[in-house]
Amino acid sequence: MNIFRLAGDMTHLLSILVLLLKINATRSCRGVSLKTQELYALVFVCRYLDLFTNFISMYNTIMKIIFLASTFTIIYWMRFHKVIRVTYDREQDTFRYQFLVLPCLVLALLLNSEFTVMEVLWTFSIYLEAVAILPQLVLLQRTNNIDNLTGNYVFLLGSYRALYILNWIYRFLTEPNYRQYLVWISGIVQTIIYIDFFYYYIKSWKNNEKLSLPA
Amino acid sequence: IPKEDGHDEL
Repeated sequence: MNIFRLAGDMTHLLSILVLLLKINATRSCRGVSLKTQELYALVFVCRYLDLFTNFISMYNTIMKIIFLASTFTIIYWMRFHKVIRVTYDREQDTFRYQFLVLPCLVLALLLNSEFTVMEVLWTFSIYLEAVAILPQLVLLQRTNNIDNLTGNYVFLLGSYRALYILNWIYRFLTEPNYRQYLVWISGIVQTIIYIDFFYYYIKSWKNNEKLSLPA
Repeated sequence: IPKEDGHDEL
């Protein structure tokens, strides 16, 4: 574990905490994409099947459980909480799951390092994570008045990905035989998806204006 | 990917 990896994981954790806090404190999930949260739930379920088969470290196990539990909590609130669910922008959050899930599944079946159920599902989760933020970005673009915390949530998620790239560079330079091309390419794609958002986020922060994404 | 160690990133 290097400092970039730890910082990346902590940023990821913080992003989820910001989202939980926003929804819980304001009793509103306005501007939050349920589709993105459900895609993340699918990502975590497929990736963390090894919770049952392979122990890596206490740290890994606890983080995996936190990511799963927090994502399912957010989904539960958005779908079933009697106050919160009313604030969900159902009509705006129209991205179709199948446009992301099916191509990622096909790609995982074709491009993986081992053709086993566990490994294909793990690879699927890597591909799906790369694009799971898209419904959230589309929803933000349609939201006129983006909540500060929602903006911060997406910014922290993007930062987590950027820190993981630094982690991979560090590991590549320090660990012999450390290579994972599929993960690197997906991670780079995932980070590129955020660049446009970063540009407007930093611009609004510099000018002390409210964040808004041009359509 | 060194599979025998499992995937150690989150």
